[in-house]
Order: sequence, then structure tokens, then C-alpha cells
Amino acid sequence: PVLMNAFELISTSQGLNLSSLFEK
Amino acid sequence: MGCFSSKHRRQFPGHEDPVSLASQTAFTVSEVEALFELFKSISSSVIDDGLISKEEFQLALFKNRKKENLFANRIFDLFDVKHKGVIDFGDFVRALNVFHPNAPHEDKVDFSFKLYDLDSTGFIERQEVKQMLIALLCESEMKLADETIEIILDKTFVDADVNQDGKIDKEEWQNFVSRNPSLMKIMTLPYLRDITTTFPSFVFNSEVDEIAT
Repeated sequence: PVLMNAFELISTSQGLNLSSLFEK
Repeated sequence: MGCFSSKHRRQFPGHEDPVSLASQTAFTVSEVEALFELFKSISSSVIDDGLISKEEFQLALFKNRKKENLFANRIFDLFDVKHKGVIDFGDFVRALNVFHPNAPHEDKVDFSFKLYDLDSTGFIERQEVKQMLIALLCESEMKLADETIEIILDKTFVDADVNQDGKIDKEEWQNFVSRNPSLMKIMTLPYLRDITTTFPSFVFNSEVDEIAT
């Protein structure tokens, strides 16, 4: 993770994954 | 030609007209109607009041209403543009529009900036980014030493904060994401292109409503 920038890490949060709204 | 002419289109009582919402967004009228099927399912999951509460939003994201999450809260707040504490159908369609594959890239960049500007000061500050990293670590049960977090922050701010004032302004963010396009991946939902296929029942419901009214 040290090689990644902070936003790359943050964008892996499940809370930002809106595709799960479409999973029935 | 479809089965329904525009004058017979379904109205959603208490909600904005699908024709009007389609005219404001990248969605067609049929896609707005399909989104209404999704909206109905989310907004009735706890209390069937035609509005999405924060609890219902989190339940739809995590399938678990107990799971508090900084990022889901922030997205909810950005969807709730009128700050009513709930998301109505118009809010829902207009906010999802930003995530449409055909939405303007600038709108996506703008939304992502607001997302990370937790306290809405117009800047993404180092302490906000640290707060988000710590929230991510809690969520993923990953452990990183504080020094490691500081190294990640140093690296990020050297790269993004061009004028080195300790915070990222809109222009720096636009520049940063143009050099790191993968950061914009979360801002596009390919599902939105196929929404009428995912929720085909909108056609059935349109027909039922026409007969019923």
C-alpha cells in the first residue's frame, strides 16, 4: 500500500462501490 | 416504436415526472422508469414512505443496516442535495446521472472532489485524507502503522498538492486525476447503461398503472 497514493486506497472502499445498489 | 406514447407515460405520485427527469439527465424516459423500480425497492426496505433514508441507503449498499460507513454517509449527503436527511426520487436520478457512462467527465471530477472534501471547505485537506484512510483501514481490517499512513500521505500530497500549501484545491485535483485516471473508475457505473434490462418490470408496471388509472 505504501506505493499507492491515498486516493487509490480510499477508492477501494466498499462504501464507494455504488454498483452494489444494483445487485438484487 | 414502443408500446406507449409519451402522453400515456406513467406519473409517479409524489415524485417528479419521468419525462422532466429524462430531459435533465442522460437517461431516457424508460430508463427513469426502470430507476423508479430500483428506487421503490430501496425506499421501501425499512419504511415504505417513498423516500430513501440513510439506513435504507446503507442497507442497499452493504445488505446490512447496522454497518455505519464514512464513505456511504458522504455519498448519501451528496445525493441529499436539499439536506432533508432523505433522498427523494429526483435527487436519486440526478445524482446517479453523474455516474452514467455518458455523463460529462468534468461533472464526475467535480463530484469526486466534493466526495473527498468531507467538510465542504473547497479544499481536500491532509487531515481529511488521513481520516478517510483510517476509516478504510477500519472497514477492511487492514493494519498500517501511523508512520506508514504518514508516508502514504506525504507521497500523495507531494504529487497532488502542487503549490504545497497542505491542501488540494479543485484545480490541483483536476490535474491530479488527469494524471491518475484510475481514480475516476468509481465515478462510472456501467450498470446504468443496462438499467432497463436489469429492471424490466418497469414495462409491466407502466401497463398496470395505465389500466388502473
